[in-house]
Amino acid sequence: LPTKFDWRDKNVVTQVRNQQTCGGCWAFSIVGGIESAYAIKGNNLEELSVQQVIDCSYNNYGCHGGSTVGALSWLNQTQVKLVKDSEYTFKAQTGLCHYFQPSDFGVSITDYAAYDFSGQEDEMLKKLVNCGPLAVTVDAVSWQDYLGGIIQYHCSSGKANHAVLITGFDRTGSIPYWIVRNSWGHTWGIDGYAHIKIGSNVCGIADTVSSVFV
Amino acid sequence: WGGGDGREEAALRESIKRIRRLNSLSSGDNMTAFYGINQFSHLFPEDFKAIYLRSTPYRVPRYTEVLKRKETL
Repeated sequence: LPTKFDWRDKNVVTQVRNQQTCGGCWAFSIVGGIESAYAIKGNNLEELSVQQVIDCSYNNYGCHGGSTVGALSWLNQTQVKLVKDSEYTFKAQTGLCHYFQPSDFGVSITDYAAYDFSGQEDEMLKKLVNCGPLAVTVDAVSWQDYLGGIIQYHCSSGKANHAVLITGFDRTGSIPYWIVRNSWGHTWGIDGYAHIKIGSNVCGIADTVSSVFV
Repeated sequence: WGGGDGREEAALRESIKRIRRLNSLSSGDNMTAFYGINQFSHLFPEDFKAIYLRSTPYRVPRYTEVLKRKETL
C-alpha cells in the first residue's frame, strides 16, 4: 500500500457539495461513492442526483434522515438509474419522486458491500485503494466547530449520526489520517474536507463502511 | 446573526466556551484538530444535531478473516 493516496489525484471525485438544512448526508455520501466508482471504471466523472435518492428511497426519510446501507440496499434491489444532478437538481427538501425513461442516461449499481471494520483499519486502507472511495458513518457532534487539523479526540465510536465519504489517506507524517469529504460546503473544515486519525476508530469511522460497484 | 429573541447570540456565546474547552484539551501540537467560529456557531448543539446529523444506524456484519480469505480466493 502507498503511504499516501487520494482518489482526488485521479480526478474521480466530484466537488464538495452543500446539503444546506436538509438532513440528507446519507444520500450525499453514497451518491459520492457511486460517482467515483463510475469514473474509476473509465467513464466521465458525472455529478449524479442526490435529490433523486432523497425523494425516491422509500426505506429512508428524505431530508429527515436515512441510512447509507438502506439506500444502497434500495438501489441494488430496484436497479434505479441515478440521473445527472443537472436533470434532477438538489432542492434541500424532500419532494415527490420523479421517474425517467429507461432510455435516459443514468447509472445503476451492480452490487455493494457494507461491513464493520472496527479494529481493522489496515483492511480499510486496502479496500479504499482497491475498490474506490468509501461511504462511512461517523459521530460528528464535535465537527460543529471543526476548522482543520487531524481529529484525534472528542469523537466517540458507536454513536454514528452523520455520513461522509473517505477519498484517501496520508501516512507520511507522525499521525496517519483519513481524508474525508463532507457535504457542508467548501467553506467548512479544510475546503470541505476533514482529516481523521487512522487506527483508533476515531469518530466510529470504521463502524459502518460501504463500498459500491457499478 | 441576531435580530430575534437572542437565541443565536446565546448559542454563539456557548459556542465560544465550547471551542475554548475543545482547544484547551488538544495536545498543543500543530497537527491536532483545532476548533473555532464557523457557519454553525450560531446554533446550539441540539439544533445542529437536529438539522445536520440525521444519519440513522444500520447494523452491518463484522469484516472477518473468513471474508478476507474468500475474497483472496
